[in-house]
Order: sequence, then structure tokens, then C-alpha cells
Amino acid sequence: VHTVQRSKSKVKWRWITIGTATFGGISYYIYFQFQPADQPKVANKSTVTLYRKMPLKMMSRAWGTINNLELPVVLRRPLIGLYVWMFDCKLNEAADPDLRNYKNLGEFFRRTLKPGVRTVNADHDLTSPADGRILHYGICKNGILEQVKGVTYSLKGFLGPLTWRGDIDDVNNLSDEEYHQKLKLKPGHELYHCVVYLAPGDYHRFHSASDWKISYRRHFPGDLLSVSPGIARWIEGLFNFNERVVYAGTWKHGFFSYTAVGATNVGSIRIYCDEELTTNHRDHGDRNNVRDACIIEGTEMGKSFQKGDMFGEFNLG
Amino acid sequence: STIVLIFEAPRNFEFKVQTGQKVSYGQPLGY
Repeated sequence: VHTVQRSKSKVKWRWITIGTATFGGISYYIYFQFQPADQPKVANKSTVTLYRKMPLKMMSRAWGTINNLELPVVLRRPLIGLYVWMFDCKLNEAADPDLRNYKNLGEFFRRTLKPGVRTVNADHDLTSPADGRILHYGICKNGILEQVKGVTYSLKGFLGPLTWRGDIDDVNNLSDEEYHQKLKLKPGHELYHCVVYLAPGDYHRFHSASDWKISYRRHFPGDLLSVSPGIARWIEGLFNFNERVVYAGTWKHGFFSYTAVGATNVGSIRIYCDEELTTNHRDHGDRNNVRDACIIEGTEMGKSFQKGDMFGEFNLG
Repeated sequence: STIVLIFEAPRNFEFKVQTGQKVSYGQPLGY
């Protein structure tokens, strides 16, 4: 009887601890989601560790499962309509503006647009890959990128070894500057970057940003932290923590890479030419277990992409 | 979710957007 009582007490305390930690974590997360845009404070290491310990991948998978259940037709308009109202979705741009025709929120989230509502600019080399907001852009100096002004992340951590150049060195032994030099840019060239943030109500399919060709895919299972501008100002190296799929290749000026970075509740990335890719899957195990794929010439992924070509989509989950 | 583009371009490459600007797909980012 004594043993049973003691084990019951242990279970009770364990649940109190888990409950308190989860509540505290979620409160902290919500607080920072709604921080003003000019919040300059960067989180310390222990806060980042605590944030990364939260079961965000599991929560996202549960969210994806719920939102893939087929809703009764009578509930579709009020439930999906609430999401449309909350996030100011432009329903008039959707290929199908009738909410009753979407089986669930997941299907609405990956909606297509009416033909002709977007024009792909023909005069410029680089066009926006998605509907969203420019989080940051600029030149990459000495292998360091800026996710927002003054908050950085490392290029070698983001892309990993330069396998597509036949270079399989352990990047941990290289400095950021050495890694940058190994990219071997053409004389008179620089390395640029641009980050486009997709907010919840935005159209969540994405397109080719230029005329280019893929030569390598690398999938980092990683975490699913929020990538909202407030969190990007708060967590240094945010994009190196998150689950992402890097496609590296070439365009008319040399090296070109296109990366889809997942986020809390939006960790399910689908790339139309890459059927083998699965993201936010429990079988991936360790978040550091990187999955690479060489692209074979002549396959669907090895073809050349044109500016504006449909490339992939983010899904709830 | 986020899309990150990292690319090589000549030194005179110029962005046509500003930080915080809303963009639509197909809109020019730079030349």
C-alpha cells in the first residue's frame, strides 16, 4: 500500500511539473509572438534551450491531423470563415472563393489562386517566390547572414557541407570565412540573400524565384520554432534550428539556393518535383539526422525551372 | 513559414524591395 501511494504521488507530481512547464513555455511563446517589431532583445542560451525543448513538432503534427479531418459542409463556412476573418485572407483571389468546397482548413491553407491575379515580372532576374513580407535582405559577409538587422546566423550551419561542389569536408572544422571562400564565387561577384516571411493568412504555395537548375537537395529535420518577425529578432540562429529543405543549384550568375523553412504548425513542406521528401515525420528521429539527395540529370527534379513555376507548398502539420 | 534565397550575383546587383515590404509572388526582387 505504501509503494502504491508513493508511486501515485510521484505520478501526480510529474503531471504537475509537466503541466506547469508546458503552461509556462506556451505563455512565454505567446508573449514573444506579440512583441513589438522593434524589440531588440536577443534570448540567452538557456532560454533558447528551453524553447527548443517544447514539444512543438508533436503539437504541429497533432494540429495537422486535426485540420485534415473532413468537416461537415454546414461547419465549413463558419470555421474556415473564422480563420479568413482572423488572418484577413484575400478570398477574392482564391481560385475557389466558396468555403463550402474546402473539406477542411488544411485544404484551404494550400489553396490555389485565380489565374491571372499575379504577374511574373519578365524584366528582372529575380522575382518573389511567394506572397509574404520581406524579413531581411542584403550581402552575406564572411559566411554570416542576417535574419533581421543585427541578428545573425551562419551560412555553413544553414547550408551544410558543399557536397554539390564535391566538397564533403566536415564544416565544423571550417571557420565561417573559410566556408564562404569555398563557395568559390566568380571574380566581381558577391553572395546575396533575401528572406520572405509568409504570415498565417497568406497564400502558402511557393514558386521558382528565377530561371535555375537544382543539383542537390538537403533536408534538415530540425525544430519547428516560430519564424514570425518577433521571434526572428529574439532567437539568434533561428533558421539554423528549424526544419528546412535546401535546394542548391545554379542560375545565370552562378550559385543559387532556395530553402523552404518550416515553422510551428506549418512543418509539412511539399515540393512538387521531389516525391521522396517527407517533413515533420516522427520516423525521422534525431533532429540532427540530415537527409541528402543528389539530383539526377533528366529527372523531374533535375529539369530547369523557369521564373514563376509552381515549386511547392507549406501545409498545416 | 519562410523562404530563404541565397545566391551569387555581380557586385552591382540591386534589390528592388525594402525590409518589411509586402510582396506578391512574381514581383521583382532585384536586378
